[in-house]
Amino acid sequence: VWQDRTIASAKLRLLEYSAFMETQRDRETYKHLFVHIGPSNPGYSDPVLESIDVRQIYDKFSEKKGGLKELYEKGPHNAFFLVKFWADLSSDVEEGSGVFYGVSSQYSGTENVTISVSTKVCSFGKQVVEKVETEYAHLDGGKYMFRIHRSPMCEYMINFIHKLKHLPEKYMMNSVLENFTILQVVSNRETQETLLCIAFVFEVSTSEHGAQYHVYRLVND
Amino acid sequence: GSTVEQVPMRKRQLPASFWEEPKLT
Repeated sequence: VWQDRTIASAKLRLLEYSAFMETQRDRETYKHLFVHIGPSNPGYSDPVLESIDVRQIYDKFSEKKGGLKELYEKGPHNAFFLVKFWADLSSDVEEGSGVFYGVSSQYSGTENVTISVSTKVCSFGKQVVEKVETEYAHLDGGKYMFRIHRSPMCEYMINFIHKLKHLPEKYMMNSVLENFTILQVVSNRETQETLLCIAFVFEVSTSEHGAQYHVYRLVND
Repeated sequence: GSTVEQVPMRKRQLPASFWEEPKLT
């Protein structure tokens, strides 16, 4: 049931994903979520994901070695997804020192493997920065869990968010975001097999309810 | 470096939902 309705391949499922900023004020913690994919528990009555032809977005991600095209051709195709985020930039948390910018994510898998999580930020389809993290499996309730907890955001991303937030109009922010993408590739560290590949694209949320998203399967038919 | 002119996302073959921000119910 998960495979056609959530971000899940045959071997790995994304359970949660969030990018946030956090600060302490008057001994209280304030957390603002820029983007967030929460836990879900779909049933067979829920609709399956819509599809997008992967060729429509190849140029939005690095087309060099290790880019989306090469990865997709290697497969497996059921591991490839696109997430369109409507990011919430309406934070009233003050910027500056004492603010923590982080990314947390959680996955569950079917195998006791070590995963490598590569996050590539692309500007105009060219990679500008990459973070690679290694995670080990923890057995929990018969599943292998992988948790990246409060991974610090890089300087490039923090500066990017600062600049974006200070643009006066939302259409200007969307114009910048049109050429900003992130590719996350989770692979088996030993075999290099792709377990999950998520292409992120962005707009600014106009909702009062915070960050929103749509998930698509990437197909080639 | 130079940047290559890309086809705007609005001109690509994408589902209608791609442009519809979900509303919380």
